[in-house]
Amino acid sequence: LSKIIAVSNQKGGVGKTTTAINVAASLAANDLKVLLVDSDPQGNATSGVGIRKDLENSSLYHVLLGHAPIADAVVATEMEGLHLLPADKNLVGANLEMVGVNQRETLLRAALETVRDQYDYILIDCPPALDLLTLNALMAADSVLVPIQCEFFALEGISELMDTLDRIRASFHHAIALEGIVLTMYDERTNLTRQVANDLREFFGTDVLKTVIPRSIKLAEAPSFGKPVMLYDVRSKGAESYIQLAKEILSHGKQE
Amino acid sequence: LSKIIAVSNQKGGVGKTTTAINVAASLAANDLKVLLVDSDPQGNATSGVGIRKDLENSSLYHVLLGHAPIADAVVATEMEGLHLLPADKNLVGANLEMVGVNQRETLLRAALETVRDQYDYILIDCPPALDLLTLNALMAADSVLVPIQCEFFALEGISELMDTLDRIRASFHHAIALEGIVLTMYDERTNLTRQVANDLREFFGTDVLKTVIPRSIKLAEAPSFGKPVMLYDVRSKGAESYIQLAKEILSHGKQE
Ligand SMILES: Nc1ncnc2c1ncn2[C@@H]1O[C@H](COP(=O)(O)OP(=O)(O)OP(=O)(O)O)[C@@H](O)[C@H]1O
Ligand SMILES: Nc1ncnc2c1ncn2[C@@H]1O[C@H](COP(=O)(O)OP(=O)(O)OP(=O)(O)O)[C@@H](O)[C@H]1O
Ligand SMILES: [Mg+2]
Ligand SMILES: [Mg+2]
Repeated sequence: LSKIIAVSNQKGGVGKTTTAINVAASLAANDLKVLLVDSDPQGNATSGVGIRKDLENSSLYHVLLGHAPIADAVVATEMEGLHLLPADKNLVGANLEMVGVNQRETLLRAALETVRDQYDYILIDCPPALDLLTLNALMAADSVLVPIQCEFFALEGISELMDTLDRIRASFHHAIALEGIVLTMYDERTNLTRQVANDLREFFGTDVLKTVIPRSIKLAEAPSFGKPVMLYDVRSKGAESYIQLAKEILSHGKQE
Repeated sequence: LSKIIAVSNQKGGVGKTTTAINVAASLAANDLKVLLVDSDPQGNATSGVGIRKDLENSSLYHVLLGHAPIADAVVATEMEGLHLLPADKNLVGANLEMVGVNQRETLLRAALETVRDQYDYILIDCPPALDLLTLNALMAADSVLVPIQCEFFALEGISELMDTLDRIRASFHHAIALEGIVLTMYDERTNLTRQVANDLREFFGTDVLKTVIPRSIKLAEAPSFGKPVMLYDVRSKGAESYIQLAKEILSHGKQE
């Protein structure tokens, strides 16, 4: 059975897409079958793995609104074992268009059910919001991986996200687990980073994953070549840290 | 008459809030009356100027949905001449709640009309999305200031934002101008930054503002003290660059 992990944080620019792409690629490098779902209208996960956003093809938008079966939208990527369910511009309208649809919060779960047995892991990259697209991802997922930058504004939003998870468990009766909080763009030279990291470890304990992702320019360069960092520069600190993070996630196993 | 400037970019973490707070504070330091509007449910602009988000008080949410007049929600800040229309958690639901309201895209414009004559400048901090909250800000604004990080994913989203502005001009007959594109977190040591900056200047010409905001840790530290950077460390590169940016915006004048 596959494990579905949503990568979510409503704070913008904390490394959600970078984490979703590179954890997905690192899992695939372990001879696993992985599907990366891009549920962000910006489509960064789509271009970050080298897929051109093409309005001729089906995308997550068409799958959510029932215009195409998921099998028509999924594409292979340059990375062996890594498939993508791409986003395109249409997704901008999805939040409003889903408002009137029956069972609007489980549209993604229903779509993924039909392909779940073909993959070991499914990772969902979320937009920087607590909107219907993110709610769909959280309702489809077994667990949520929360990337966070060690800065003040990012710290502020984390309790809001935890409240949202509690509301999902209580009102939608969906037992979503916390896969973990991962510290990203970690710059050990600054006091701010160390202080915020301390605060997070004090508050969340072992929910803060051991693997820390350092700030590494290779991680910011790789998407402009449409490659996960391990295909761009496998010896970089960025690549090594995501390989390590994937190992830590694998060690959690699939059952909660 | 006051000038209303929206600070918007659907890409997350590019420095929208940091720019909105520090341009607003720098304008206020020029003996001008400035209102900062926090239209992001995260409420970072609110806490970034030291205002506690308190569910007892009125906020932008109550103003948009007609539960309170704007005068009840606006508060003074520690900075002389700088007022704030705060956000609170309720704002998370505003996008869905506004869907059914008449003239949903001009609710903010209507509210700001009633206080516009009390301020020289009104700055609106937008969430990282092209949603109804952002549409309200763009429909209320005379111009839009677009912060952008010089990285690949940020570059990708800029054409989407420009398309949105064209759609607003065409279908809502609202002549929103581009105040400018401001390069933020600029790190001149990396090739990626210089390459993306070149691409932007080639494509957008003089719409890319002369003032560039460098990466400066003081800008990331100031919000944890609830202060604009000029109250936290006025001699820092961060403070100086925003004082310079405010001067450049003042030189544009109020008429397009
Ligand atoms: N560890 C890192 N070191 C250096 N740069 C990084 C790192 N992680 C991410 N980046 C860069 O920082 C920027 C923000 O990261 P990313 O786009 O992955 O965040 P996000 O949370 O997905 O943003 P959004 O909220 O817009 O979806 C990108 O330009 C990315 O290339
Ligand atoms: N020039 C700078 N130098 C260093 N750090 C900065 C700079 N500008 C912003 N930051 C920090 O980078 C992070 C992102 O900035 P900010 O929150 O202002 O972006 P944003 O676009 O408003 O994000 P969101 O999309 O979540 O609203 C914050 O932690 C902020 O303190
Ligand atoms: Mg992203
Ligand atoms: Mg912000």
